[in-house]
Amino acid sequence: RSAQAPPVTLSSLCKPRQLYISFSDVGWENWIIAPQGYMANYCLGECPFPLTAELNSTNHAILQTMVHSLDPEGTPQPCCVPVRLSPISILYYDNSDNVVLRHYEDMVVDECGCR
Amino acid sequence: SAALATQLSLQESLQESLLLKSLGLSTKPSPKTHAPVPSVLWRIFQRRKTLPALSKDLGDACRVEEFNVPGNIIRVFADQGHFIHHGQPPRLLCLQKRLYFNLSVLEEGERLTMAQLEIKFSHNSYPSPSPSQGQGLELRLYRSSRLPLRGTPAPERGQKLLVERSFVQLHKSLVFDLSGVAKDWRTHSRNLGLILEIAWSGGDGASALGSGGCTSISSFLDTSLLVVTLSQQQCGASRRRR
Repeated sequence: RSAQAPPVTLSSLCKPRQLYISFSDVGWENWIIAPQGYMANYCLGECPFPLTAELNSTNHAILQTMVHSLDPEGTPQPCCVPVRLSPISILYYDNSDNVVLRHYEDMVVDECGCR
Repeated sequence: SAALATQLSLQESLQESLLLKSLGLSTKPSPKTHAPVPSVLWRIFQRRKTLPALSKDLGDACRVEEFNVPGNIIRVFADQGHFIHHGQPPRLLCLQKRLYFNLSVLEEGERLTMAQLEIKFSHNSYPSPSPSQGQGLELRLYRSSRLPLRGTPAPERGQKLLVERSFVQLHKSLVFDLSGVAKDWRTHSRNLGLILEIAWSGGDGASALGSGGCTSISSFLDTSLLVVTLSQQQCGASRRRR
């Protein structure tokens, strides 16, 4: 028997949300040459029962939502987390004033999923 | 409230240092000079920026496609060596310079996969009086085997010749592969730098110095060392995940 839950709207489902990270906001503008900031995004939203394929869920997450629907107090919903990320490259000065181009993986959230 | 502010500031700096560590940096860099960005790095940066997300995902992030070598960090080291000035210039020698690149910033977990020396001139030039007379310039690059002594700049003894090349035309940019030497500097021997010599060939000393044989190298700008490394910590982890 499932507990009464507020209706889940499409906009509240787990999905990537826009987040722009500005390096000057974190005080790194003195040594990072480029980019000055980038669209990093983040994941937010609900993972309601029943989980659909669009929510990039695992078998475990599907079962967890089932258990959650039976016992909302004892078992939480799965988490909305990044499931596909992409890299960016950053150009910066190091402590010896050399220019460095470094490739960083997992910097941009492309897809979110319920896990 | 002062104690709370101090605690918050400490927490912030701890978080920042953790974040910098995850980016592979031990401390927040504080450059003293903002040197111009080498064009090769701009080019690679711009190309990567314009790649669609899907291509980035499929491509090997731990490979530098432009040079076809493994790596995720590209550095351009500025030359810190000085010109070697002789009291009396040896015959035919147009330029003699010590080259020194401080590779000590490379971390232990980084594997050096490529080192490329670039010698830049402001424009292409032809040695005068005439290349057709069998005259030209010779470039020699030696590996220095001892520290330079203050006040006694030359001559060096026991230098190992790395490169010897003759030129009828000096191009704007000359590039030499120094991967082996740079790897050796990191593993077996101390980095004592290099000696660059450009000399006039095929004529006599008078034509080199008197009639301007050496003038073609007056456009000499500078030298830099481009080094590609692979951070085992970051690239090892991504390979295991895949």
